[in-house]
Amino acid sequence: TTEMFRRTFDQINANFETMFGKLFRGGAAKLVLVNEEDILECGIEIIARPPGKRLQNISLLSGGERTLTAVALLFAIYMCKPSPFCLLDEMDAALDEANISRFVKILEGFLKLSQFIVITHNRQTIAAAGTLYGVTMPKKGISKIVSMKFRDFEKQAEPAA
Amino acid sequence: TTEMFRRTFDQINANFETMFGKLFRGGAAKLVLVNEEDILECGIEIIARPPGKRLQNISLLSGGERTLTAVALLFAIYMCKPSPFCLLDEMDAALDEANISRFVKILEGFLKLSQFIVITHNRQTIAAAGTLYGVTMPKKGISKIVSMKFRDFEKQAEPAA
Amino acid sequence: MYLKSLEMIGFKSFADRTRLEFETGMTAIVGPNGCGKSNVSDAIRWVIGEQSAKALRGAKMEDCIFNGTEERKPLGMAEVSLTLGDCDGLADMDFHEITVTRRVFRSGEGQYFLNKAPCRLKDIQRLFMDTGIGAASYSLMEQGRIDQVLSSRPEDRRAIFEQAS
Amino acid sequence: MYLKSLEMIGFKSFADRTRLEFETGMTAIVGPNGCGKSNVSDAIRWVIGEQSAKALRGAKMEDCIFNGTEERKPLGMAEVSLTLGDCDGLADMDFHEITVTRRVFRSGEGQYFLNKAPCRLKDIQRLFMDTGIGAASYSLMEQGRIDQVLSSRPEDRRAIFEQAS
Ligand SMILES: Nc1ncnc2c1ncn2[C@@H]1O[C@H](COP(=O)(O)OP(=O)(O)OP(=O)(O)O)[C@@H](O)[C@H]1O
Ligand SMILES: Nc1ncnc2c1ncn2[C@@H]1O[C@H](COP(=O)(O)OP(=O)(O)OP(=O)(O)O)[C@@H](O)[C@H]1O
Ligand SMILES: [Mg+2]
Ligand SMILES: [Mg+2]
Repeated sequence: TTEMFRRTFDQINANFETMFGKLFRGGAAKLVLVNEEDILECGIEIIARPPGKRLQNISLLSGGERTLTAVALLFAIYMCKPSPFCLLDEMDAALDEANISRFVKILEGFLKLSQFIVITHNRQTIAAAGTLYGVTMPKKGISKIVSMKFRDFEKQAEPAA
Repeated sequence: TTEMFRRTFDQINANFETMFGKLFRGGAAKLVLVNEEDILECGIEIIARPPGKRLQNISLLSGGERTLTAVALLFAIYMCKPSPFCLLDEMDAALDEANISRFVKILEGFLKLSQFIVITHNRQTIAAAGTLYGVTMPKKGISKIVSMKFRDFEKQAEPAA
Repeated sequence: MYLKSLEMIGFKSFADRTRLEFETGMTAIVGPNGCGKSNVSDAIRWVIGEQSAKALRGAKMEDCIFNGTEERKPLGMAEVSLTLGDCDGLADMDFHEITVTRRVFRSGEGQYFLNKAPCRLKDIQRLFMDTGIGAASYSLMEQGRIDQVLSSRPEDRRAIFEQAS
Repeated sequence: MYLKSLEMIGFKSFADRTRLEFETGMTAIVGPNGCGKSNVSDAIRWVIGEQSAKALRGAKMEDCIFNGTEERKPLGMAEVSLTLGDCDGLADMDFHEITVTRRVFRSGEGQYFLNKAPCRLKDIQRLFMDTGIGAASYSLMEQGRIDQVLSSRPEDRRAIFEQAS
């Protein structure tokens, strides 16, 4: 299965480079096996360089850049082995509006392969959804689900004055 | 200094109960010294119960409830010992609009004691600021600071179509 | 295989019987802080076989049972059912549609059902195993977990790659 | 004591000399992902004496020096100056206004100044010690750190209480 892992790894790596380039509109990224002698046990390094910037440790990336890099990796894995459904809880939390727009466009590309359930507070992400469920607590502590339209969300999202 | 720690602890505890009640508009919270025999070394437990809900481990609180509880504790400490300035980086990330509104109102109460520098993507937080600085990268990888007005932010925050 | 519906009763803050129907494409779940959105995610991960109470933010499985409010008493059992369509050829199923049901009682005792027939937890886990869905799957991302993909140590990060191969 | 201004040159993504003036009240710093907002926070924490490169997201202090872009060469030094007003009575200062300056070179060598007079790092750290501001202070909250207040173990959580007493 060293063969099998190698093949999967190379495929995910190629997808990762493509996905990163799309989400960052440029730049470069790749995965590196820490020990080529022991690919079934060794660690996997992530190398990522946003467009125009020089390569540095991924720890120096910003919060939003780190999320986007992780999203590129997840999408790279989905391309390799799509699951029937994906469940993403507030993945867009650290992203600015421009990055959410790119994230959502790419996510839409996966909808023919997989069903997506996303939990979010963000308007753009919600606007892309085909189905919208609102969770509320009319009686404190007891959750209730209401099927919603985007315009209901827009009304609810206005903070109480 | 057991005396001194005890006095500070009790004061922060009282402030924490008050702050939590204000931020959650109800509910209850307190701090507990794990070992009353050894108050200079023992751990400090956080007990928190949002309004209408029953008391449970704080691990079961939602992302936004956890942030708000931590904010209540930080504000409780600021009340006890205000620093000349506070620097908060995206503290509002997990909060919904209604909670951000409460968070900002309480923060405004501290402005006579301390200067606040907040990094944020949120419109309500920004609207409360007296001074607004925008950070941009007209040349990729090189940051530049521009002094801004709220209406400039509103224009910039619109995602590219 | 695709998700058709989820039904919860007594699971965390979902004290009353609650049903969600899923369409193809993207479903967004929204609402204020603390209203129960992540609890829906916990319910899905629990019914497909999540065994770590910690991964569901609790200390023990019993923490998943509705524990009451100021006005409502706690319940004695939590039950979640997930219905999936287009299951032909999955594991050794002959069904086109499968409903997976899981219950837990205050005693800690659990019950598991596949299309209303009692089964074991590992029958449920095995059902999903080859689809890429299971506990800690790269396709089920909890709140706050996305940063761990980058902050985890290189050796720990392997897990999501191994699931995909 | 209050913040009057911050000046950075060669610090992380602030290659060119950059100055921020602070008013009383609330100052908000905004901008897209990756543009440098948290780097401003790092600069403030660094100039007041942060010694852990890890707390500034780097592996060594040299990571704080502007390391170039596709079009600009790296620099050899990073310098940050923080000017504070109303400092009478602070530590053994006789100044009304204090400018704290810190530099680091690629060699790892650091320089420290108080109102342009060379001093040691601990003179700077001591200046802020009684004000509640310093490395890991409860008044300086990095991105993502708010959840650690609750997720830290009870013994680790003490630190912020001890600073306040
Ligand atoms: N066993 C239980 N019984 C009753 N309530 C519970 C139980 N377990 C968790 N809860 C409640 O569920 C709430 C958390 O819900 P959840 O995490 O789904 O919120 P959320 O909608 O995701 O919010 P956020 O936007 O802040 O992430 C908490 O207030 C918690 O007290
Ligand atoms: N020494 C350095 N030289 C040049 N650029 C650097 C250096 N250190 C960090 N950077 C760059 O600074 C950027 C991160 O900036 P920062 O963390 O301030 O972003 P941010 O505005 O807070 O974004 P976010 O909204 O995503 O949190 C990274 O792209 C990183 O490459
Ligand atoms: Mg949640
Ligand atoms: Mg940041």
